[in-house]
Amino acid sequence: PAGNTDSFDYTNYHTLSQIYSFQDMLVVENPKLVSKTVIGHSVEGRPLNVLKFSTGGSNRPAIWIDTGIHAREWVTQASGIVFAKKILTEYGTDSVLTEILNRMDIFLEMVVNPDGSGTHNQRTTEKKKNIKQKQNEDSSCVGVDLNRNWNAGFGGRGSSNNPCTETYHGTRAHSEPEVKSIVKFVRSHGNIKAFISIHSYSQMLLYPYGYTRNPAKDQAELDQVAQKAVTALASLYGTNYRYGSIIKTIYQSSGGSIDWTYKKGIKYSYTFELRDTGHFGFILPANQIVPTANETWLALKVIMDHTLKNPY
Amino acid sequence: KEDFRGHQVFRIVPKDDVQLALVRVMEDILDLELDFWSWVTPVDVRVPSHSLQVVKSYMERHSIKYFTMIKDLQALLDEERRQMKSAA
Repeated sequence: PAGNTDSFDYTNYHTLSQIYSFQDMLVVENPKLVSKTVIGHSVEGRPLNVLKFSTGGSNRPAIWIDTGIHAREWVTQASGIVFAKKILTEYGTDSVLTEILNRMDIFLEMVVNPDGSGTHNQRTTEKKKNIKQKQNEDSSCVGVDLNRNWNAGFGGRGSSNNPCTETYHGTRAHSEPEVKSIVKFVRSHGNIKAFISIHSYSQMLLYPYGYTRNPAKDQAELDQVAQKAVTALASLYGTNYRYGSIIKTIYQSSGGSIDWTYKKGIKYSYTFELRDTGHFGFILPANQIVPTANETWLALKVIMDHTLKNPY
Repeated sequence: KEDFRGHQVFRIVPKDDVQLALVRVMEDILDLELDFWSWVTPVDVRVPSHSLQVVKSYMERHSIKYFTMIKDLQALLDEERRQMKSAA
C-alpha cells in the first residue's frame, strides 16, 4: 500500500479499499484544500464519499464530477483518482485551475457505485448495476442501473422494467440510495453550476437530453462548449470524441442523471464516455489510465472554465 | 473468483432497426447469460462460452453482421493482471 499520494500508483487499477485509503491520504496531506463528506450509504452499507476541494468561502458556486456510477467502467474511477491529485498539484501552478478554485468549489465522488466495485472485488465485467438485496417481485435478479433511476423521463423508452436486464430502472425514481444521496446533496447545496458524470466507453461528450427529442433550451451553447472541450481533449494524443445530445448521438435513454440535473437548472450538465471505442471496451489496459485521465482533464477544465466565466 | 475462460466479446453491426430488434430479443433469453456492453450501434456483447454456438447460429440465420472483438476474455484479463503486477 502507498504511504502517501505521491507514491500512489496512478498507472494501475485499485480495489475499493485502496481508493478509500487514497481519499483519506489526500485529506490528511491537504487539510486546507480537501475535505471528505459521507453523503449516504450504499445498499450494502458502504460509505458514499465525496471529496470537496475548496479554498474557502461559504456555499460558493460549485462543480460536481462523478465517476464509477457503473462499477465495471474501471477507467472512470481510476481517472477520478488522477483528477483528485491534479486539482491539488495544479492549484497554484495552472492559471485556469487556480482561478476556478479561487472562486468555485469542486466536488468529486469517485465511486458512486461501491457495491458493484466492492462486492466481488475481482473487477468482474458484469458489475454495472448496484446490488439490491431485496429481490424484485417475481424475479431472482438483483440490481438497478443507477443511470436509469433518476426522475427525468423515468420509466420511459431507453430503460427497462425487467429486473434481469442491464438497464432496469428500479421500482421508482430515486429508489436507489446511491442516486438519492446525490439528489439530496444537489438539492441541499443549491448552488451547483456544472454537473459532470463520467462513464466509459465510446469516446463521447454528451449533453441533455436523453429521454426526449425536444432540444435543451441551451443546446447551442452546450454544443459549442462540447466542441471546444473535445478539441482540447484531442490536442494531447489525437483521441477523437463525438459530441452532441444523448438522444441524437447514441439513443433514447430515460432516467439519466444529467437529464435530471439539467431540468433542475444546472445548465452545464455533461456526460463523458471515455476510452476506448471497442478494442478493449471495459477491459481498458492499465497503461491507458493516465493518458485517458490526462486528456479528459483538459476537456474538464474547458467546461469548468466556461462555467466560471459564464455565471448564471 | 469467476472464470471467463472461453468467453468472447462480439461486435454486432445491425444494418437496420429490424436487425437491431432481433439482437434485442437475445437479451431476453436469460439462459444465454449475455452481457451487453454497449447498445450504441455497433452493439458489443460478452457471450459466455456455452452460448457461443447458439448466438453465432442466430446471427447467421438472420444475416446479422458481427465480428469477434475479444477472442478470450479470461486470457485478456490474465494478461492485464500480469502487466499490472510487473508494472507495480
